[in-house]
Amino acid sequence: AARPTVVDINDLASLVEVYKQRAAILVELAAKSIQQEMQNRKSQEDAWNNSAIDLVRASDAHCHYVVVKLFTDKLGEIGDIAIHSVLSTLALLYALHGITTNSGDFLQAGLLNVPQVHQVSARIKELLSQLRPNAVALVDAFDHHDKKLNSVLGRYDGNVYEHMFEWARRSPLNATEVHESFHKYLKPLRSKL
Amino acid sequence: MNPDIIKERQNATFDVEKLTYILDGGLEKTKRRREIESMVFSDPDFKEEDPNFLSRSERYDQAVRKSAQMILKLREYGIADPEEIYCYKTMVNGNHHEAMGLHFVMFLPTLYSQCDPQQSKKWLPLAESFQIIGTYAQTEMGHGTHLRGLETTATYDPATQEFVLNSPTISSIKWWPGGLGKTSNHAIVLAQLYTQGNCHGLHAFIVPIRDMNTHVPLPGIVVGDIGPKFGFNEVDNGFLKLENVRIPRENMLMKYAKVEPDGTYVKPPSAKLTYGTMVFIRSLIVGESARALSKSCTIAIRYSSVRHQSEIRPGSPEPQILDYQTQQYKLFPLLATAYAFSFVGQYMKETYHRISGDINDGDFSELPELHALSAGLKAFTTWTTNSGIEVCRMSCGGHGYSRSSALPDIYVEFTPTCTYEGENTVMMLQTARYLVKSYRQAKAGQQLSGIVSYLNEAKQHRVQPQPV
Repeated sequence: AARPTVVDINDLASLVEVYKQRAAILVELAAKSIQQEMQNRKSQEDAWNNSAIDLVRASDAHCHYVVVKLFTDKLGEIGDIAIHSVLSTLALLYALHGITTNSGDFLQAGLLNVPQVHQVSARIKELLSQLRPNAVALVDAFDHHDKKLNSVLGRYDGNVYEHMFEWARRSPLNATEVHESFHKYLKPLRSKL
Repeated sequence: MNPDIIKERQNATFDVEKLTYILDGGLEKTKRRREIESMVFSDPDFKEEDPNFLSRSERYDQAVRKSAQMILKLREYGIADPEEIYCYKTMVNGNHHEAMGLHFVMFLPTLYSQCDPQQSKKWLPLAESFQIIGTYAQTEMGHGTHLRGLETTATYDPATQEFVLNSPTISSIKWWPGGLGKTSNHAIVLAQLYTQGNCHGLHAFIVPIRDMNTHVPLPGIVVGDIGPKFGFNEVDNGFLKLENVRIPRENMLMKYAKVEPDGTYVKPPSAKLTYGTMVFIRSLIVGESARALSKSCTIAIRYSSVRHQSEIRPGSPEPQILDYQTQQYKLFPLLATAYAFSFVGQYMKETYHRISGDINDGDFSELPELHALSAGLKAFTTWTTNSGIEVCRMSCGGHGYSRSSALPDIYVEFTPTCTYEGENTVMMLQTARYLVKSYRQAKAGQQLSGIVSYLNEAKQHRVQPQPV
């Protein structure tokens, strides 16, 4: 009854499938770890504690799968071709980047092979270049008002340095040209040396 | 306008405005959000000193002033929709938290979801009119996410029809609830319920902690601020020690579990209902992760398009640092993550409201899945976002250290989400418990539904690597 799935690293549906398989395998491994511990005459509670690292990995993989799946599902709701295209690139980057940072899981489970992991890394570089022209527009779309963001570096108008200098001038340490600590500590210190 | 950033915007291949509508959930929502933004930003009552240049006490003072103003304004403008209130508050607070945040985010929602009709009639008008300023006191000095380990007791006395609340040990002192120290006059206290000699586990009680007129702590109440923290300077996180504090029987939230006047205990239909408020907050935190990461990416990517540094080709002018592949590799996966989490946040909000509706109709079937999913996604998104904000800060070089970048503030205000409403590792283990249970059910031939249904397929599918 085995239904083999061919992984196409450019196809989000295929990547969702791979994330799903990874999650299923890690849940199975965690469950088996508990079972193994219990066979070693451990109590249910001790078996759980001794499997906790595997359990957290399984949960992490499950959540990762959910995020990749929901991002992919969302694309199905987007009709605008240009937006669909740029968001698909982002979704692909998200999924592939997750594979490289967790490549051990995918390789150990036999979901991907080593050449494919190399292929994923190369594809990520292409996606970075592809996203480059849209990077500022993509953050603009979050529409964080300057007053809400309250960041000199993240200003919408990009006039960073003028405002950074203006901000520094407002520091309370600049309230007087000579700070009182000079008269209280540094001057007496100099007279003692 | 900086010429580099103008050029960047000219290069875009899509309509930014339309993407904003998708992120907001529709054109109307964007319009309304901007209206609210404009109300807040043009309001001289919200003008403030830059908190970076204030002491903690001054920051708390300024935050309380703003909270009080905000309540008046919400009333003046007739803003009553919870989403719009949330939006208004977000604009007022910027990258900081609000002195009375827990009143809105935990106290009121708990009253809405856990009061019986009579209790609603009594408490809601008081809380909605801010006669009562409330918080949610769950965590204890020695006990956090493991709720069954909480030590605070509420012992029912049928003779007077009162509960007697106590902090029996030092480790049972309530610790960290926002607004508890100085701001609130009531707290929803989670305590182990004892009646007729039996312990029935954790239940929620409304406990008056300060006189509603004088704001002086009531007899038996030892309350105060726990001191400076990692961020959260606008909030007086507090401690609360209860010494034989008597409250009427009606102060136990009785929509689900009940204690009859004679002390008979009536069980709730699901033990998880007591933790409903936490599930709500965890669902919200997923969206908060998206917001914190999207803000951080906005700052780092805009700055990276303005900043020029070094050279790629010898003799050429200094390029924008966004042209460096390493900078793109740091920031673009995080940008993708911010989008992913925004959509997951939308999903969690919709799912929470759908399942809450079912719960109100008496259908608890999806509660365990919501519980598991909100716990896991809360942990997953906050961990990722927490490290992501730091990557954004580092990618801004020396200026990322300046408080003027806002990145240090975003980081310190966000980091506690990895701990509050459930420490993340514990959250992941809660999700794992549900996954392992589901796996065993699937193995036993049971058909699973919902997001874990893939565990049914685990045996059937085998992925085959594609030849390269």
